[in-house]
Amino acid sequence: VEWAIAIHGGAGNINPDDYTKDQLSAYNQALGSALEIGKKVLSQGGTSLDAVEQVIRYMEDCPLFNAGKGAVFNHDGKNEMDASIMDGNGLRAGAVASVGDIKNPISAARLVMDKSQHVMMVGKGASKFARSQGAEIVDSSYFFTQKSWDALQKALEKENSKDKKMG
Amino acid sequence: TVGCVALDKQGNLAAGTSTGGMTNKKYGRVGDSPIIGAGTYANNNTCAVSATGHGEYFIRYSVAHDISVLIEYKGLSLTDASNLVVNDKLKKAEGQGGIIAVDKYGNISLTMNTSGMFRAFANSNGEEGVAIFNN
Repeated sequence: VEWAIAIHGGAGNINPDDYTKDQLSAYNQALGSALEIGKKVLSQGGTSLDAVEQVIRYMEDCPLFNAGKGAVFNHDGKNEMDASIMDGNGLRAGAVASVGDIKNPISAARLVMDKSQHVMMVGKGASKFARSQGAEIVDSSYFFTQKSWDALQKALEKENSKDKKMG
Repeated sequence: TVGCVALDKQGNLAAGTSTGGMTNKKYGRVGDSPIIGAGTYANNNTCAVSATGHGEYFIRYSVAHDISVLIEYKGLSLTDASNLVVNDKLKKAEGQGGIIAVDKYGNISLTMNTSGMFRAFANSNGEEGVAIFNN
């Protein structure tokens, strides 16, 4: 095998009945498109790091997945994203955590790995560093999806109703 | 959560993971995705791993690194190492989720202890696939 690639878009206790045919088709299509991006990089002799970054950027831009646009909301109604990348050649690594304004956190993680002496940066500091290195910064509204917002409202409702019973 | 692992023509392995975390999380909770060794790990001597699932368990069990060291120190295959960690250790601890991994020979593992994981794979031999549910 000259090259190989695998991708995931999250795991959980999900069943076919949870999705419509159209939804399943959309997921299949998005996974297939992400795979094609990686295949193209690797088959043309590109690096595994570039394949990983480009595939994940695509998935972060796709609202179907819980990363980038489509990220879920925290308790305060904000998107708080994490990402990391690791190079098997030399065990280099980079990561960002709790960022809310970097369009593609995976690229920020790579910047931490490639352009700093550190492995992980968090929150405002991570955003400041990413911005200084040319990463694309966006308004937090960019990450909004109705699906993620509804999921938060449902979780809050559940939480509040539990509190009421306890009261 | 999304993730990708790859082996390139130069024999270099890489892994990456990105996530929005958990709905309704509080207090700056951070899961396994950015934790090197828990949700993401790559070593040219063994494999590259990206994880997804209940992050706290993946941190406590150093899941991604554990798969790598089982190959490096115990000589396990990628499949056996992945199964041992995800379907034995993690499952016993009630840690739910899965991993994708590729080893230095281009073998691929897509292993989960949940009923589904959005996943896909391909290699230079023309083998490829896309799947969602465990079966």
